[in-house]
Amino acid sequence: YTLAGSSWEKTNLRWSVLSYPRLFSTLSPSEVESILFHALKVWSDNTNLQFHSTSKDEAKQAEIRISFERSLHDDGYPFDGKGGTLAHAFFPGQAEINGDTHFDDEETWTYREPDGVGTDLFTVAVHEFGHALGLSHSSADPSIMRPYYQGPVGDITSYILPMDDVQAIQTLYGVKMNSATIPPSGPLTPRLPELPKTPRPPRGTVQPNPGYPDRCEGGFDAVANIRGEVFFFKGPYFWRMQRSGSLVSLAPASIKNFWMGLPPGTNKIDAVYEKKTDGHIIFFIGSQFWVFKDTIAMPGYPRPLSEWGMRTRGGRMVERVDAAFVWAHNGHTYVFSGEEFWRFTENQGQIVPRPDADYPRSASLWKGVPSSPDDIISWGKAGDTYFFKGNSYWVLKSGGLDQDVVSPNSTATDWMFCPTSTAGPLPVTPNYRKCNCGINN
Amino acid sequence: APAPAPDLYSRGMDWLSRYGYLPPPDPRTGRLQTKEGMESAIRQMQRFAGLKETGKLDEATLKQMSMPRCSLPDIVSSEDRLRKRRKKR
Repeated sequence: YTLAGSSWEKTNLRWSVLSYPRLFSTLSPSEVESILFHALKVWSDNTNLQFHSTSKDEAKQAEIRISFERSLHDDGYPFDGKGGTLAHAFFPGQAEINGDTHFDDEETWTYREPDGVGTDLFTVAVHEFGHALGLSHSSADPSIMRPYYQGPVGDITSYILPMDDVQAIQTLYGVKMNSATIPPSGPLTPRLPELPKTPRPPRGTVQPNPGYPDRCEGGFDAVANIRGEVFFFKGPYFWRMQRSGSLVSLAPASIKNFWMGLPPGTNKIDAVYEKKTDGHIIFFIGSQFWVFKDTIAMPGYPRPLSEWGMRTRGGRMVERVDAAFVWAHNGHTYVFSGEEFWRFTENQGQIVPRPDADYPRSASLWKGVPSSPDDIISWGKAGDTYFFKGNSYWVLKSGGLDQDVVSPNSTATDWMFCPTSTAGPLPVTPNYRKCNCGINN
Repeated sequence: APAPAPDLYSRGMDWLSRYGYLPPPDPRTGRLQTKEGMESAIRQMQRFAGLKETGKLDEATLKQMSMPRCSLPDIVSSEDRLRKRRKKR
């Protein structure tokens, strides 16, 4: 078991129900109260804790206030509709919110229904009250403090806490005695790491020159999906879109301050991608390439691009890369240069792969998108490819090369959070050779 | 086998951050999650959930991540505690 690091200083605790399920549950308010009472009793049966229900008028004074909420509800932990997160509670403490216990009102709260009909309120309530009393999640099996919901635990009158949870609660509030409550003694176990007495001062960051490029103009040199985040490179700067979909900053960061090991004066990156097998990150600049382990270039680089063995259909060695990405649809690596592309099959332990047979092929095989893109990433639903050019991007869905409609979208608006008015007009879809003629249109 | 689709991968990383296995993105330091750090986080999650420790977002792991659960993190780092303490102050 794990303790949260705080507990109530008294053992007589008040609880109050502020609201009841409104949306999908068929439980009546009195049934809900009965279930919650028994869920608290599970904890007080084993310790010196005593719980007292308070009236609505006194609810403000209650340590444990219970409510059924949905979506955003002003505590920083929004619920997410049916499934997903079910409930949460705040650990003991002095603030008003401590001890509050919230259940997602968009769940179908039930009691003793078969698994799959709904979510058993008693089971979840016992777990959440564990938090409200000072227990963290446990990896022990069995333990009611395991974070995952695994179906109803049984009857409210006969349920017994697993030993892991009994030990945890007794560490905080002592073993149940017949006499009045006795405060727990001795240090909490396991001991929590000591926190620094004073917060460390923030380290200074060298700000990029305010003369940096305008993100709303587009024209990115390279775009890459690295560790599930999207990096947009332009000149000596880059922007970074986190997995949450927000930019780390509207202002760009300096490439040399983050990606260590590129030559001084680097002011254009042709393409970047993350390798599938070992997570190394490849930077292509002109006729050279670098291999990065995380944010630091590995020793021995740059090396000549010719090591990739890419020859044009005319037999000429490729001297520059326009785009590179791993297509999630099939796991192959694709490299574009000029109006041709090569496919690679990565093998474990191989730093530079060799092009697959029958390549290069014409980039025009990717219908409806620019044949010489600024860069390409695989993103979104399995196998979707995003082609970037100028201030636009095109999406080929689900591993396709040849779909009916491919429309350009605004990179500025959709990725760079620019107002639509500054994003400029969208181009006409290039290389769009398909024609759909139906009897009705 | 193809790599997990980026959105699955992203969601996996989000899940690991949300429940305390990965440090949350820190715009101030702008640090990048290391490959080793991500594998270690996945292993820790798998160990906590009683799954086979592969360090990969395999089918069993993704299935576990989709199970209904409590919103609270499984791992509360000292960094989070410090942040909460600062916020409270």
